[in-house]
Amino acid sequence: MNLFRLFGDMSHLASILILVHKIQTTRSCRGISFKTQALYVTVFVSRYLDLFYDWVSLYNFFMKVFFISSSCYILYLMKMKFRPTNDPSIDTFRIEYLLGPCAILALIFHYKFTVTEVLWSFSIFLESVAILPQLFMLQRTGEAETITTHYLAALGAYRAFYIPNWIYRYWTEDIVDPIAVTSGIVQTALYLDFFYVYFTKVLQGQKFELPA
Amino acid sequence: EGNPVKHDEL
Repeated sequence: MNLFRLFGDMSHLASILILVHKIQTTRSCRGISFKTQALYVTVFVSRYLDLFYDWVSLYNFFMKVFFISSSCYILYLMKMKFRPTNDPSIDTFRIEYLLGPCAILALIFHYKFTVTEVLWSFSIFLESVAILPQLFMLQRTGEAETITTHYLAALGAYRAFYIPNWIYRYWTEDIVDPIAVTSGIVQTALYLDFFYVYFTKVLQGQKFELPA
Repeated sequence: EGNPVKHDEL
């Protein structure tokens, strides 16, 4: 563990807490893409199967359990508790265009041809693009509640923090994980447009609005 | 059966 990864994980944790807080306090999941949230459940479940056979640390164990359970809880909030506030008609990104290519990529690029390793690769690839339905929705509506933008900023920062972590691990442990690194760079790059508006508008106290 | 790469990150 190093500070970069710790900051990344804390940022990831914060993003989920911000999202749950937003849904609970506004009693609404308006502006949140159900498809993106469902993709995150897929990501966590397919990646953390090693919970059942591989022990890393107590920290690692609890974080994995937290990510799986909190992402399922968010789906519950969106589909059951606050269902009327979820508007599927603006959540129109075709996720089969993400699932298919990620599955193919996972079959080509993996560290070992076993079910769990291929699923692990799949989850890494899928995570890198899972935010697209959400960003697509933001693009369509052209605006977002401030709290939603804080959620997205924390979520984007998480993988960005992992990049210096990978550089650090390369120097100190001589470890390189090419699948995670390339996907992580793609994942972070997808947020660049968002970050630009977030830093120049939201953090200056203005509303998040995309130019018409 | 060990992983070729350590999956110790989240």
